[in-house]
Amino acid sequence: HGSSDNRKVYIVYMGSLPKGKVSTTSLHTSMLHEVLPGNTVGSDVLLYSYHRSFNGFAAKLTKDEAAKLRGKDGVVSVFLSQRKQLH
Amino acid sequence: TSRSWDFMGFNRKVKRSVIESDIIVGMLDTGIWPESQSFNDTGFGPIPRKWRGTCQSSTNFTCNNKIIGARYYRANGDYSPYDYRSPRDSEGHGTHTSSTAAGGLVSKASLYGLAKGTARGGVPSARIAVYKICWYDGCYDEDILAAFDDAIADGVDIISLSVGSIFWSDYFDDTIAIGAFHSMKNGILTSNSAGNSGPSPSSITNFSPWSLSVAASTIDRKFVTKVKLGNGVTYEGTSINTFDLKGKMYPFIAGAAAPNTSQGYTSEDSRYCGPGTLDETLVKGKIVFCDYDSNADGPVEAGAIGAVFQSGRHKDYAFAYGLPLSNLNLDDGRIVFDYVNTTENPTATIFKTNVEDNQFAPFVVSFSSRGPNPVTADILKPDLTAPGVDILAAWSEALPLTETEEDTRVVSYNIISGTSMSCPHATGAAAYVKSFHPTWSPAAIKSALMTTAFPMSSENNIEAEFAYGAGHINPALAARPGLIYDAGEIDYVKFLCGQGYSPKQIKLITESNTKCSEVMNEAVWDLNYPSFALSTTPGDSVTRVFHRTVTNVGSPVSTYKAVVNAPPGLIIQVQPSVLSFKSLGQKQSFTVTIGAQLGNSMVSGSLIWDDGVHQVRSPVVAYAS
Repeated sequence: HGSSDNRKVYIVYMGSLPKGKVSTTSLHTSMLHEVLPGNTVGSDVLLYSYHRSFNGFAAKLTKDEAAKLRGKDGVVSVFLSQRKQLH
Repeated sequence: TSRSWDFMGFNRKVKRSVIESDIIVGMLDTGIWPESQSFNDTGFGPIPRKWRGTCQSSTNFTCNNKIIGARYYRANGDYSPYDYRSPRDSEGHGTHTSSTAAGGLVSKASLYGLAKGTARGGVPSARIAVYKICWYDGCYDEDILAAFDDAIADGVDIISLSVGSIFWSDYFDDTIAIGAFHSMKNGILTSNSAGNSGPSPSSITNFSPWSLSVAASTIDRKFVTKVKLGNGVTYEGTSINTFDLKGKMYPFIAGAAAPNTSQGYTSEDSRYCGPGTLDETLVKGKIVFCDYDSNADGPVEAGAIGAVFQSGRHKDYAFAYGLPLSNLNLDDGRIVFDYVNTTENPTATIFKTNVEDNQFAPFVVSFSSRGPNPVTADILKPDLTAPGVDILAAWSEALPLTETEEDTRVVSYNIISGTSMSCPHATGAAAYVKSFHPTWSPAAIKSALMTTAFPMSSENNIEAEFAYGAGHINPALAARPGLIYDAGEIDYVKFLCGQGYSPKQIKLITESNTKCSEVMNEAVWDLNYPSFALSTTPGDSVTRVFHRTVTNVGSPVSTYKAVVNAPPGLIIQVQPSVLSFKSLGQKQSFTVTIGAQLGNSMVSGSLIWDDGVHQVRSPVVAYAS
């Protein structure tokens, strides 16, 4: 569940929505810019920006990129997307 | 569903709230079949004003005044040819769960005459918002979290999610626990299926304390499929067999006697009747005996007229197959196997399934995931149980009844089993409670469901509370619980402190500036939970003090006395043992001291607050972890 360049889908969970008029999508894009080589953050990398009820995003990352995000301020957890099953 | 609500005393004439039609149930699942009679919007008024969601309409999908919103989520991965790129359900599961929670009344619903009755959901007048997160290859975390993000903001009242992992994760490494936490923060209860990995201990994977974890149990009917042999003897197996062989006897052959040798298979392979292992020329037109259960693709592919499986599984739930089939237990299977092997020209027939009374109901089905809680040992999970075995509910007409290639039968109602089926029963019950108490918190609704649950016995479930939690839901009573154990975000903040989350993490998750003190290490016993769990190491004695607060929602002036049930080995002391209330909404606190001396086992007791009208029951469990 990822892509051919060793990128896999990670969830970057950042807790509650920030207070005030903050564009969370811009925040997520800029965080990705900081860890991705080059400046390419398209919809093929940033799959979802969660901004209506809580803060976080889902992106295709390498293991190293995920580790870098894990250490950033404002990040609660970073984990690989799992495939869940119907019960 | 056609029976389960009546089974738990929640009949059609139960009192309904006038605002039930304002309740919006958010279903995160495989989508919905909007044309199903269960979702007919005749008589429904306009969409509630609080609704902020949308309907992703397309050429093949439109909403109505019953299904007021629908979206689909698929950010990564391909679609299969069978997937609708819309909220339409190409699987059946989401249609089934939606109609169980909130489907309207549909008379004479059945699966080819089986389980015939009036199908209905828990809150027939409620609205449904659909969030399609599951596809042919499963349900991915990024889509689940996106659906939560929308559902909370859209204004749903309850979220129902019958999905989970195989392995457990910590609370904030799990999208369902994360989504449920933010739902709770916004006053929305998330109802989760416990999982289908039972009966192994700690097999539950949806166990966050801010969500409701629902086990699956039986109702008072079972599906019996008889097999008659040429010697006149009849055996009873399980399955959902809608085919009618009209009593005609057919040649009977053991799979082991029909290996597909041209493909290199031996009788050691063909005895299990796997796909390709059976010799079509030997099996075609016959009933085949198989040494293990499967989805029956092998016998169907080989042209068998029917199949008899012997297996230790399927004792307490039934499946539909693509041909006449019955699952025998191992004792009967051995006798039938002898008959096939030792009789010249053996014959058999398989009858259409009969629905019979299940006098042992309810008990938690074998596959339902069990506690204890794998992350927080002293929070009891699952919370309660609800019907999840052989449940008839609406189905998608996009697919044949079984996965067997030759099966072309399309049905509008189907019978399936799972904690997926029990979860929407609890969702419906929670929505029913919410319709009477729209301001109650998720914890209050959960408390109402748990403390009014029918107590269950360990006689049929040796895992006791780790199988059924507080017991079996009793929706009619849940709207009148007397007292509630309420909890809000700040209570979970203290709990998270005690679980080792740092103040920095907690500030991000909850926006709370709470500083975790050492006292909060004991917060797990003080979370205002409607059940009590205490773990220790084998052979040790343990004593803990639990602090609790109850809120009066029953009679304005009332006096409750503590009634304790403690078997040998368990000490339960309540202080004070009498609580007096002078008004509604008044809170009273008390402590429960629980002591236990355990070998390598668990002991169960209970605490009931009784005012002569309401019996507010909490299970108490101590166990060697």
